[in-house]
Amino acid sequence: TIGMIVVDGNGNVATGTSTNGASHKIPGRVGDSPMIGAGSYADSSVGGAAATGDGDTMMRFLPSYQAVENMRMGADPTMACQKAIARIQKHVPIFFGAIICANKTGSYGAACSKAPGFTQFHYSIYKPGLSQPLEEMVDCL
Amino acid sequence: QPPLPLVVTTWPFHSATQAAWKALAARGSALDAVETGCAQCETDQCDGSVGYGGSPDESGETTLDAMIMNGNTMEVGAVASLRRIKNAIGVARAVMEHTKHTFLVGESASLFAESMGFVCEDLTTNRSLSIYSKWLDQQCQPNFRKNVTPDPTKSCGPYKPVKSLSEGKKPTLQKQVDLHSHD
Repeated sequence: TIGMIVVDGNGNVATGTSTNGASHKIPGRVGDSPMIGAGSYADSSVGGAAATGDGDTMMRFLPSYQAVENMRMGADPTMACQKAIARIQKHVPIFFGAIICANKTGSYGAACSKAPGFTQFHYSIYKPGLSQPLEEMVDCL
Repeated sequence: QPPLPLVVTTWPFHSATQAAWKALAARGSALDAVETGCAQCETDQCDGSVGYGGSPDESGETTLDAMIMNGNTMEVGAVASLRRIKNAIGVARAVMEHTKHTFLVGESASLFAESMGFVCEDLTTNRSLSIYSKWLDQQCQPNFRKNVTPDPTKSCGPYKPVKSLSEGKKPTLQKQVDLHSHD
């Protein structure tokens, strides 16, 4: 899945996702990406979040909505993402998933859940001062 | 440097991030930038998990899911299990802008998309066909079936339900992790 958060120069926030889902899914199966609050969530009074990973598991926890609410309660974007991932890990200790977060003032972060073969999450950002997209990375929880 | 504007994208999908930034530079809104960026990934078929020609289902078909959300107005448009239409994020935006609904799914979502002028085309490619035929050759492993017969860990369907073999045990959400099959 591509998940994306855009905050424009005036602090207006929009998010979105697009995916072709899980391979070999049962026809009719829908993942987390199009689910509001699971695939992504935006509230310009706070910020936005978007998720990627095992949609069957992640959609049950609405991690993007949770991350925005974490930011609303004062968490910085990285902490907001980490808390959303930790919440899922309480129920599913090992799952494949990652989330990106940004607040309306332009701070951003990410978090991911460690799984066999997946210990770091790479993501892409663009902000003033850069002349091309920059790849950043976080170690998984 | 001022901290805004900002584009953040999952995975190193830099072409999508670049496209979104360009949309902002061209005085597009944040919503325009999200649509443009995600559409770029659909065209590029980013890592095979976005766009046509990837992640075939049990019948070999590629279907698409997408959503878009305006953080100012809380307007949302979303589509799921979209068939025969490549530009899923564009259809999600059309749901937002041309309906009072939020979420359209399946065959009817595709008919809505066609009525809105989106091109109808086959989402299967040689790549998705080869993924599918390889899966069939491996007795349909891995799959998402459980409590069915024949044994889904050993063979393809068609499957019939059987009494849950794990009745009485505490249900667990924990399952095998498959890094190559995700949303």
